[in-house]
Amino acid sequence: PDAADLRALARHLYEAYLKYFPLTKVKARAILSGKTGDNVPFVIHDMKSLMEGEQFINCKQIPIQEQQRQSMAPSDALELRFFHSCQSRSAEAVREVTEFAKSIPGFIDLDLNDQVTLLKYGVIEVLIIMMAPLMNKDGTLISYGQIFMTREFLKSLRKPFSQMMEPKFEFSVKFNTLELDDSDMALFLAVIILSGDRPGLLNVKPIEQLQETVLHSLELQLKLNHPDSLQLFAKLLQKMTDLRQIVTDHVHLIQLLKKTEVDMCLHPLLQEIMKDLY
Amino acid sequence: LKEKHKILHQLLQNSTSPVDL
Repeated sequence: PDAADLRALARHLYEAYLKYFPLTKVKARAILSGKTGDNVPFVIHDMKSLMEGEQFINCKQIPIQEQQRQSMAPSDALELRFFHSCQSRSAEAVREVTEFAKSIPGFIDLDLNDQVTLLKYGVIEVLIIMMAPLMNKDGTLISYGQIFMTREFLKSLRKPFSQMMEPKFEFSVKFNTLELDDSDMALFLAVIILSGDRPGLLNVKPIEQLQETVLHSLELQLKLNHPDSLQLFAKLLQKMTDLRQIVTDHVHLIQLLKKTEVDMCLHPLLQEIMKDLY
Repeated sequence: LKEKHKILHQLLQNSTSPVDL
């Protein structure tokens, strides 16, 4: 494809990204840097503020059986409830990523089984990359930017909840130094989704061809958008390796939670994705 | 694979994604 085609592809994916992802990096950074006027996020930094902040977390709750809830310590129930809210938001985010994937030219023409495989293996990687713009070294925006939850608070939760977010913070702080903007992110997410080495793919060639075109578009985009940032394309591709390790560790933690938490009930969509994943 | 991933499959098939998550 010539440069004009690659630019058109970049524009198309950026438009799809804006259409399907409600909290962009531009918006998130404005909130994090206090440039949104009176519209400041509610800060959750301890159990009391978590309780107060629950009303902001506008997600469908997965009910915990009343009896079990009564037999639990109040803070344990609160942690589980919060974890369930996170799951609901993650399931919604999977839907957004699916819509974005479908907007990648050629994606819906792939074998339907391969579309499922690409999403199954790609979606958690995409969600972790999309967390980065919401994070800084001190905490993360959640609930569409209405809440800022501190990193210290997340670290203070009981194990293994306390271990869930710290690797994402470490990754995100480093990833954010690359200073990608939303239009770069759109292309990078498409590259991740179109990974031809996912286990069980039936027809790898068309996936690799699609990915190659998006990779060319990303390379050109980075040259134009970040002319002074040397080796940015190579650095970004390197992140894909780190990302796989983070997803593997994340899935193992969720599997551990499933074993250790009697009240743990995994969202059916997330269950589907994580079953036999790694 | 489609059988084991019914919700993902539904999300892929429905253009407006009215799947009840």
